[in-house]
Amino acid sequence: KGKQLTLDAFFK
Amino acid sequence: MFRGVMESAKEFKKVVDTVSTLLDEICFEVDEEGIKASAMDPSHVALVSLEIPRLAFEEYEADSHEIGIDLEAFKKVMNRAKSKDKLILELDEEKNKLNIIFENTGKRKFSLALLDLSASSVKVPDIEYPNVIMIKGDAFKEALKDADLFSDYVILKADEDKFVVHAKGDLNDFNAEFEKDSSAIISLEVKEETKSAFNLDYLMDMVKGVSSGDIIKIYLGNDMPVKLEYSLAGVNLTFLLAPRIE
Repeated sequence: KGKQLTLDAFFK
Repeated sequence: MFRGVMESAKEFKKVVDTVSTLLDEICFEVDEEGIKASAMDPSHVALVSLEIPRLAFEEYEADSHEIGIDLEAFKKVMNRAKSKDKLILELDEEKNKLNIIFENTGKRKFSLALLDLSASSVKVPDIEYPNVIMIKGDAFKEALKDADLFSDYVILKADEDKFVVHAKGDLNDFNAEFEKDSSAIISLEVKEETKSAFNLDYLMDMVKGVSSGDIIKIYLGNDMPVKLEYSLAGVNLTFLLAPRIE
C-alpha cells in the first residue's frame, strides 16, 4: 500500500 | 492590549471547530492589522494557517501579542454560542487570560488560561502550483463523504476538462466528475494533468466548517501537497496536506 509523506520534505 | 468584537459567535464557532480537529493548541499572533496563526498538526502531515483581518471585526483594537490557547477548551466554549450572540475576545494581561464573551441579552464571560506557546515559525511555503480549481464547497465536501464509504484515501485528478474525486476500495469504487462547465465549478485552470492521493480523514477535517455558499480554492500538482483555501466568517483559512505516494 501507499506511504503517507510528511510536509517536512516540502519545507526545505 | 487586545480587544475584538465579532458580529456572530456562531459563525466564528465554525472556524474554531475546523481548526481544533487538526490542532491541539494554537498561538494567535495579534497586532494592529489583525490576527494570524499557523501550525502543523502533531504528525506533520497537515498545516493549518488562519488570518483574521481587522475588517472581520466590528470593533478591533490591538497591539502586538502572542496568545497561546488550548483549542479543546476554546472549542468547548464556542459550542455554547447561541445564534444571536456577539463574540468579544479580549486579553486580560493582568490575569494572563483570554476572555471569551458572548453578548446578547446579557454577557457570559469565559476566561481561558493562556498557554506559554511561542508563535510557530511555520508558514505556508510559497509553492507554485500548476493547477487551481475553484469549486463550491458543499459539492467537494459531499464528494469526500462519498469517497469515505469505500476508502481511507482519495485520489484528486485534474485535467483541462474536469476535476475528479476518486476512491478505490478493495471491492468497490467511487468517482465524482466535475466538468469544467458544471455548476459546481467556478473555475478550472489546469496547466498539467494531475493525479495525487490524499488521506481522507484529514481532508474531511479541513472542510468541516464549509457549508453551502462557501467556495474552496484547491491548488493541485503532482507529488505536491494539496493546498485548500476558503473563508469562514471573514477568516481566511489555508490548509496544506502532504500527499500519499503509491
